[in-house]
Amino acid sequence: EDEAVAKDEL
Amino acid sequence: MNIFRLTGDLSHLAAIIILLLKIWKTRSCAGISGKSQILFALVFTTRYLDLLTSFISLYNTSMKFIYIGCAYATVYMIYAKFKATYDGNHDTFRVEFLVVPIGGLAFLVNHDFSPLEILWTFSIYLESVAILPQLFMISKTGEAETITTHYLFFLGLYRALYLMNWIWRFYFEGFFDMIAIVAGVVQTILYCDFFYLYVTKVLKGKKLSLPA
Repeated sequence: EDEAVAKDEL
Repeated sequence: MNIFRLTGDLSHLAAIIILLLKIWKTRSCAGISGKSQILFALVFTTRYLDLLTSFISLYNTSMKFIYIGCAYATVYMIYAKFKATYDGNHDTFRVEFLVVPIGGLAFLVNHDFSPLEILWTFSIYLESVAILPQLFMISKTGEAETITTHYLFFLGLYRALYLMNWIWRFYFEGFFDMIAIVAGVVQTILYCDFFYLYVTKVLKGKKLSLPA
C-alpha cells in the first residue's frame, strides 16, 4: 500500500 | 474542499496579509520576530517544491505562489527595507535547536524516503514550531502590539481549522495523514496560551501585556 499522500492541502 | 479547509486557508492568508500591511503601513517591523518569518519562508519553500512536479488546481497553485511570495516579501521588509526598526536584541531564540532535530526527525519519520517527501515532512514539522521565536520574543518583551496579536490569532486559527478539516475528511473521505495531524495538533496547542490571552485581553480592548 502506497502511503504517499496527494498534496492538495496547503 | 470543505468549509473548514477553505476558512483555514483564508485565515492563513489573512494572517500573512495583516503582518505585511502592519509592517508596510507603520514602516516598522518592531515586535516581529525575523527568525519566525525566515522559518515560515523555509516552510513554504520546502513544502511547495511540488509546484515544479505536479499540478493540482489553479486554486492550489495560486495560493502556494501567494504564500511563498508574501513570506519572502516579509523577510525582505524585516531584514532589508525596514531593517533599522527590527528589534534583533529581543529576537534571540536559537533556531538551530529547532531546525536540526526537525531535519533529523523528517529523515526518520516520513511517508516515503524520497527527497521531495522528506522536505515536505520537514516543512510540516517545522511549521508546527516556527512561531516559537515570535512567542519567545513576546515573552521576553512582555508585550505585543494589538495588530501583532491579530496576526497571531489568525495564524493559530488556521491550523485549528485544518484540524476540523481533517476530522471532516476522515469521516467523509476516509482521508488520514498522521504526520500532518500530529504536527497540526502540536502547532495548535502552542497557540492555546496565546488564544486565552487574546480572548481575555485583546478582544476586551486591552493591550496584550504579560505580568512582569
